[in-house]
Amino acid sequence: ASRSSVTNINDLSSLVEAYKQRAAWLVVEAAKSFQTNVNRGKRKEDAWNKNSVDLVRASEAHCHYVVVRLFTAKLSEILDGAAHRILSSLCLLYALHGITRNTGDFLQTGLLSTSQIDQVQQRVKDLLAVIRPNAVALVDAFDHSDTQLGSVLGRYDGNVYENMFEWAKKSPLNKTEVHESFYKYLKPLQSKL
Amino acid sequence: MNPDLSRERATASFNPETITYILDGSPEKTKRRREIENLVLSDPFFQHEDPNFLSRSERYELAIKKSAYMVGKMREHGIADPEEIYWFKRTVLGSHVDPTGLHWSMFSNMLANQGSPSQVQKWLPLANNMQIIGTYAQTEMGHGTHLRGLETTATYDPSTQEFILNSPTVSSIKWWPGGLGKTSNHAVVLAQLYTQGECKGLHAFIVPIRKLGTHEPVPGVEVGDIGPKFGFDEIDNGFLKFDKVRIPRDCMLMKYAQVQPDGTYIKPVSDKLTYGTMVFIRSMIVGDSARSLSRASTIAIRYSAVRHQSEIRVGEPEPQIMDFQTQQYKLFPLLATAYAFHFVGSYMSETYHRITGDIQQGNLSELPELHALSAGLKAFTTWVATAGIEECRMACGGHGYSRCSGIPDIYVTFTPSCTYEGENTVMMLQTARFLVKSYTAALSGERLSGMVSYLNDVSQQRVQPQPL
Repeated sequence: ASRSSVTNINDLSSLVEAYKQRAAWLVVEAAKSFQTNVNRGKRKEDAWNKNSVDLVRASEAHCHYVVVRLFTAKLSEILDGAAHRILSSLCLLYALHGITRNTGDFLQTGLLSTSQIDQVQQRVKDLLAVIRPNAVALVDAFDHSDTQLGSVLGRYDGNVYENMFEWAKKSPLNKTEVHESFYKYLKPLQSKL
Repeated sequence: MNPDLSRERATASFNPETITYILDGSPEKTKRRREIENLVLSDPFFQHEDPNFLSRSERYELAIKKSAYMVGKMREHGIADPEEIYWFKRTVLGSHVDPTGLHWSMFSNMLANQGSPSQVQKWLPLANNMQIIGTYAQTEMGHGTHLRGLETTATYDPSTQEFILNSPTVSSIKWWPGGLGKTSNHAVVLAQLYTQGECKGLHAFIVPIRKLGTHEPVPGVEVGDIGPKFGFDEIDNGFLKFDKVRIPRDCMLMKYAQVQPDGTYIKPVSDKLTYGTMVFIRSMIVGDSARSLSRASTIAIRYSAVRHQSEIRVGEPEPQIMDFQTQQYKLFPLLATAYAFHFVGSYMSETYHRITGDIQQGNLSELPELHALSAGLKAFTTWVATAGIEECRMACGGHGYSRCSGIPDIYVTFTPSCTYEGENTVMMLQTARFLVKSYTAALSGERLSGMVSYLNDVSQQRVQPQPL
């Protein structure tokens, strides 16, 4: 077997390769396990059911690979240097964070060593600091209007607290100073107790 | 403008407009999208009262009122391109849903893609003018994603050249389709076809459920609203029960499979063609995952820049909560995910249209991969986005729980996508079936293409788990 080209946790093409190999491994393991059950005389449907947890895991790994691959491929179309840099950081964060959430798969398949998992976890934290100064601009770029967001907390102008107060005043419970339920239920109770 | 947000924007290392162009596809598209959105934003009619303070019935009525006005406005402005319609509608709707949404998506799509040329000619103009208002009735009370388990029957009677629609059991009652309860007068109904004494599997029929004019249910049809749900307050998701309802033969959508007047059945080229509309919707849901997660991330990240809390260094002013690494760790991977899903959504949309074009030309070779990919990515992205939206809500502390944060509405409107158009685990198993089949094919020497081409290398032992 030829050696993998995966050598650098900061290199997106290496990470795409790692995700690919993880997917391949999980598909092959699930398929083999299914086939073994069939070879042992199990009905296909029962063998399928018996391996369905692993089959779902394989599908998830395949989809994860597709997402990492498409995000990485998109970067090659971006010509603006500043945009390319920040989106590359985001893409790297996506790929590395995915590894930290699925370390078992990457360790089990021998794609990463435990010391490399440590490096990945550290790199994720480094990337948080890289993205921090650009986080607001990155969400602004989605270009959701306030109407589309429908959120007091997420208003473009950030005037959150005064608008929260205004919003609360619109509650139907505030139509009268005293709610009629007070006279109907609480006041009679108070007079009885 | 809040000073924290002003400072954040002033110190960014890139121009957000550049990335907006990338997300939209080009500066021209951004310009056109904004033109369309401004038609909504500048229209006083759409400055409605906050639906959070309305009852469900009032919300439904307001939604119908807006739907009717929205369709009129789009016609008035000549907005007919599907993407432009989508921009217009999403600006009107915000986090809410449209009770006629299925009429314009699945119902019309089904007529256009599953009807024979004469059926398209007959039904589509009626649908376009809303003379008929339709929905897509597939799911039943007792059966959902597993299509072969659906129980509704359509039995062909050659003596009258009619199909008899029937709900043989309580569990066969159609359950959940949007707009079915009160809005629609027609439905595309998925039913097991029986002809010449044999079951030919699931087929689609266009069925009148309410009389044109009076809007009363047609005899033999029992139809209504299924009651309050987790969200979707604007939509009359409905039930539909048939008591031996007769419909003419040409109400079966016959682009692919056909029943001839004497009851002879003609098979479709591929069974999967019947479910093309679901593939279309699943492909679109991938883009919706990106959109919902990007909206939740926008809210949580802006709020994290505005909100000051606690302290990092003793004695100093309360920092922005976005300066806490834990807050960054909650939100920035989700921000990255929203971007990732956006690009995947664009890819799925392009791929769907490309492969659908091939199918129209008779080339079905890529249909299995499209099915598998749309099912898997639908499940993958909706699971991640749903969990991510909830994470964003909690990242907003107590205020995230208030409806004014907007996040509860995003969540309840988006999370049904984990179960509709195919329950996610079942979707993942469909993808797995394709992956295992592809792997087996590769082992036997077949050359795979597309996203599963890596399995070629596995079969030739070129991919082995290796240390980095």
